[in-house]
Amino acid sequence: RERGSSSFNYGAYHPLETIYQEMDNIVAEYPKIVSKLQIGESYEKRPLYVLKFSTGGKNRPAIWIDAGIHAREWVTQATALWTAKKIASDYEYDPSVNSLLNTMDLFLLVVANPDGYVFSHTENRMWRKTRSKTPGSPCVGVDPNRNWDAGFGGPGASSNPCSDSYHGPSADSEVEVRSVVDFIKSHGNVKAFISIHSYSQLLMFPYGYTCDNIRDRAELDNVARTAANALTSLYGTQYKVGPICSVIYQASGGSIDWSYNYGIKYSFAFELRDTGRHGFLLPADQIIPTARETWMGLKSIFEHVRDHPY
Amino acid sequence: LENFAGDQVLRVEPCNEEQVRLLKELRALEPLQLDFWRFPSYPNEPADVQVPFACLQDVKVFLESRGIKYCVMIEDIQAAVDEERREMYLNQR
Repeated sequence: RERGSSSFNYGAYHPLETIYQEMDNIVAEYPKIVSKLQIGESYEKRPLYVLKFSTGGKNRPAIWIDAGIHAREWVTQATALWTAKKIASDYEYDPSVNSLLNTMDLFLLVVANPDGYVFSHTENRMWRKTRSKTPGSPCVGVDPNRNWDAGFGGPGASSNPCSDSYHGPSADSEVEVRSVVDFIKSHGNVKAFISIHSYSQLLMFPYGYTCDNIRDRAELDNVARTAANALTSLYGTQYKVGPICSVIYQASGGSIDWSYNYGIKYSFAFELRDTGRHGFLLPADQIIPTARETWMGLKSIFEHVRDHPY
Repeated sequence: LENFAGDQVLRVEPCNEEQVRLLKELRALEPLQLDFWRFPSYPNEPADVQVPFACLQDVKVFLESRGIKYCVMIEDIQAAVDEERREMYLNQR
């Protein structure tokens, strides 16, 4: 049995219980800088746990990271867990992590859609949505990345409850989304919002619900390109960079559009390594390389956020 | 447990706005139960779509009759799922 973060196999896919257990192990091993918060419960009453990395201080400026809002993108949750361990174990050894955590707090939601994640392990490997029931429809679930209050119900989201991109009955209708929104609002000092997905290697910034440019486009483009270059430097993985609308497609109700409109300038979405040849079934031997290269990109963004307070 | 035996993932490459529009129409056809992994967006940007085995012929005919380029990216999703499950089982052991 995997009993502690030193013996845990980060290069494998794990069920939710094992991930949650490992989060507890990390907290137990690094109690000075890591703690666990529960920010809510999923539709099926599973806890939504956030790891908080902090060296103290009161309501410091913070960075938010969530992973796995689309359940089937398993390398995302696996990368987030590896990242948690990396931050905790590098503190006191990596000057960049020290400097970051001496200035800011970091919140990491490792499994943003636990119901969907469990369903993708037990019933349908290709499940992407939440598991909420829609009155009057036989179909289950809402695409939680079409459910945020940013151009809700607009282009690039479906009003059909059976669609994989169903936007839901109203903005924030999904408790998984509402819990994050409530947490960010109650915190009040979040300066960066990073959402991690995995398909086709992209690093994006707002907007998705409209193809209009954001006010901070030049800066965010620059930050994203620097981060993508840092990521590429490790294994040569090529990333495309730009606004969601032009890099992939117009999609409304997305998380980073909401966060940007809420006032969090440094809002980014990663789509991690996956050429599509394996679909979402990225072989386990690519988990750690994916996590390692993503860490390079994340650190680059962290450093910019730390050095450019606003 | 859902079985994906024979389901394929097609990478579709629309070359103009009209073909993008057709793909969006295809996406809206609920009975086909298509799962777009990457949505149709702009000309020359690929879209990836998981097609259930039962609809493969219909979808391929639709694409070919309209001159929309595609290739089979994943031959059999169930085979990939089975391989993943085997790996996880070995790992747990």
